[in-house]
Parts: sequence; structure tokens; C-alpha cells
Amino acid sequence: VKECTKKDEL
Amino acid sequence: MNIFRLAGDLSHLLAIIILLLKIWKTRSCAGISGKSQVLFAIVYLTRYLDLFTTYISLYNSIMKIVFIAASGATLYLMYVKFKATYDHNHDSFRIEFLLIPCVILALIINHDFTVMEILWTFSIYLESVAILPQLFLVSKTGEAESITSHYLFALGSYRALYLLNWIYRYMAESHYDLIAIFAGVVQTILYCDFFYLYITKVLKGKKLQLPA
Repeated sequence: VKECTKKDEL
Repeated sequence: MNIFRLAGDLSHLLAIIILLLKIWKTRSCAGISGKSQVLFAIVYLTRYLDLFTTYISLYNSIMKIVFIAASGATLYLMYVKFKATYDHNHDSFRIEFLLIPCVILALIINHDFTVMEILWTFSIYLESVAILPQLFLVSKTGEAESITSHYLFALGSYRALYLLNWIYRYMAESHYDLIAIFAGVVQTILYCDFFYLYITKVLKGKKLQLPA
């Protein structure tokens, strides 16, 4: 599992 | 987008609408902390700078614009239009005690040492504690109007629902963001005492009154 930092949340 | 995330966003939107309607209908912002509202405005402005750099979806962009606009409208109503009703004396929380640690923490613990990333991280940390001046005001006056309680409940539920969303995303998509999760847990914990009072008092038709 890789930490994802894509900011698709509010 | 899963059901928890959507419910969280709608709860957040509902909270903002309740607050605006309360102030507009009663022509008063009594019982509302202007300092918390200033902190929320800072949160939205620093987090949603990516409106200019990254397109995610129409939903995402519209929600960000609505949050910023509603936050600006709330500040206008509190500090300009209905300024006379603002509860100055009770809203005495020192926000620098929140702002400064959040800046420092964002500079130390972040995903990437870039301006955008540090501002995003700062906004996540700040959001987690931005409600403290409001809770402080409620504890100082010892009570909250029902409508203010509904606002706080919707606002607190939003991050609690996001926690469920993060659990879901971790299991379904192997997606997680430790900074958001840590801050989200802190944020939700800060509301626990209020949630308890809301469920045991406000939902039974009583006014939210703190024990003397």
C-alpha cells in the first residue's frame, strides 16, 4: 500500500 | 466518491447553510464565534488555492468555490452587516495560539516542502482546531441556541464521516493520507463532548446548557 497525496477531497 | 464522502460533503454544506440562514433570519450573529469563522476562511483560502493549478472535477471545483463564497458571506454578515450583534466580549479565544503551532507543524510535518503543499498541510492542521474559539464561546456563555447546536452537529459530523470515507478508501483503493487522517481524528475528538450534549439534550427538545 502506497500513501497517495493526490488531493481529490475537500 | 463513496457514500461516506458524499454524506460528509453534504453535511459540511448543510452546516454552512444553517449558519448563514441563522444569521440572516434572526438578523443576528449572537452566539457565533467570529474568530472560528475567520479561521475557517483561512482554511478554505489556503487549501483551495489548487483551484488555479489542478482540475479534479466539476463537483470538486464548485464545492470549493461555494465554501469560499459562503465563508466570505458569513464574515461579511458578522463583521459588517450585523456587527452590532457580534458577541465581542465572549469571543476572547486567542487565535495566535492556534495559528502559530499550525504554521510550525506544517513546516515540520508535510508530504513535500513546496509552497502549495505546506499551505495545504497548514489548512488541514488549522481546520482540525478551528472550532475551538466557537466551543470556547459556548462554554463561556454556558449555552447555545438550538440552531447553533444544529450547525455544530452538522459541522462535526462532516469530518467524522470523512473518517469512515478514509477507512473505506484504504480498504477499497489502498488510498490513505496520514496527515489528513491524523488531523481528522483530532478534529472529530474535539467535537465528542459536544456530540454527547447534542444527543442527550438538543435532540430531546432541550436547550444546550452546560452544567454550572
